[in-house]
Amino acid sequence: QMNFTGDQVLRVLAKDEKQLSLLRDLEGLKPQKVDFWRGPARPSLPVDMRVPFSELKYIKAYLESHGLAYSIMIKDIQVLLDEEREAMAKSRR
Amino acid sequence: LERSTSSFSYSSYHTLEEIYSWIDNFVTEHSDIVSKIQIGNSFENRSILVLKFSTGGSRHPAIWIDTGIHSREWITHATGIWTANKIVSDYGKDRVLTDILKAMDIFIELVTNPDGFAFTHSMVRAPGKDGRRGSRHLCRTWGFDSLGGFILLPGNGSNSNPCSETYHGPSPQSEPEVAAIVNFITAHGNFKALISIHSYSQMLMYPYGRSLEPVSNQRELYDLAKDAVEALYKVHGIEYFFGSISTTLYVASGITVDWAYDSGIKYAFSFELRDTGRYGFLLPATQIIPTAQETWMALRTIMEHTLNHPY
Repeated sequence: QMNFTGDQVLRVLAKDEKQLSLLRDLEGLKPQKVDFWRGPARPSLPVDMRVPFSELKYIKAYLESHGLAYSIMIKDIQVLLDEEREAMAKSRR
Repeated sequence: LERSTSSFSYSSYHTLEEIYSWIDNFVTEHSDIVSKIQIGNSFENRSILVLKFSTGGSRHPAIWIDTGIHSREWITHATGIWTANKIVSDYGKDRVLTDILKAMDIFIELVTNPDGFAFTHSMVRAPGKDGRRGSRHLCRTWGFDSLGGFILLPGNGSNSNPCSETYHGPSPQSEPEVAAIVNFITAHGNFKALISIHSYSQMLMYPYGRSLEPVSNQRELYDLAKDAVEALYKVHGIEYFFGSISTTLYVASGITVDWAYDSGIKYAFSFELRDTGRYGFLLPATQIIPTAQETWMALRTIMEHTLNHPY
């Protein structure tokens, strides 16, 4: 199993179509860089994307340089995955 | 593995093996009303199973519900399992459900993408993009998150980039999991409602996705979606968007409900189940039952309307 320590999920709110298209540009990156949990659909809907720890700095800089507002939806995915795994194991027992 | 459905935890996430074992027990315990049908095999040769709820009779009109076409959306499989159990436990007690089952059959496909679901348990849950082994698709999430568009037709709004959310796929029904459903529904020929359950954007949508133009039954579908969303809201106060796919989410062709509607299934809906706003695909297991409970009320509303408005 892979380890996702430090990977984050960012929630981005695009103001307009132009900002949305900047997010869509990220879709063209290598898939390891950004994984859209909720893709760029329309400005009124949030965009959620998982960013590996190694790419966080680059992606956050990209968002900030284009004036895209974001918040950290999940600070460390591995913590949640561990909790989920533990809950499943407990239920199985 | 669980030996009886009574000890099964509906408030936990489960592996494919556990779910398939539960299906076997469930069918055995409720053989008077539930049966299991294998409608095909997945790309990696896993069984594709459908639960049939029927009180008998031949050529009953039918309702289709599928969960888990996006395999990392575990809340959908969990909701489907709870729903299946709810149907059995409420039959004979809930007048509406009883009336529905006396006149119609309900089919539920709990794990629409078994390969992808197994992958999320054996390898990783969080990442989305991973090519199917031996596949020509290097980016799109064939074995994992998505089967792409349901019918995978190129067209307005769909995309030739396999890394895109709206990738249209190499050819119509190119995936065996999709073809199994299409063949089954087509051969049956008497489905009156189809509900495809996804997560996690809190939406209930109807055709079209491919075009902003309203379908001929737009008013009825709008009103029904509104009623369903209101019934859902009354359970735990969760608000859903509703409307046509193209006006609510995005314009994209080749998706499930468009195909269903164009195939003559008027009551075609796509659900996006709840999100707490924080967890996305990692919705905590404590939210499985609340999610399923509220979803059930919406499903029941759609099924009741289908029963009362034959066509």
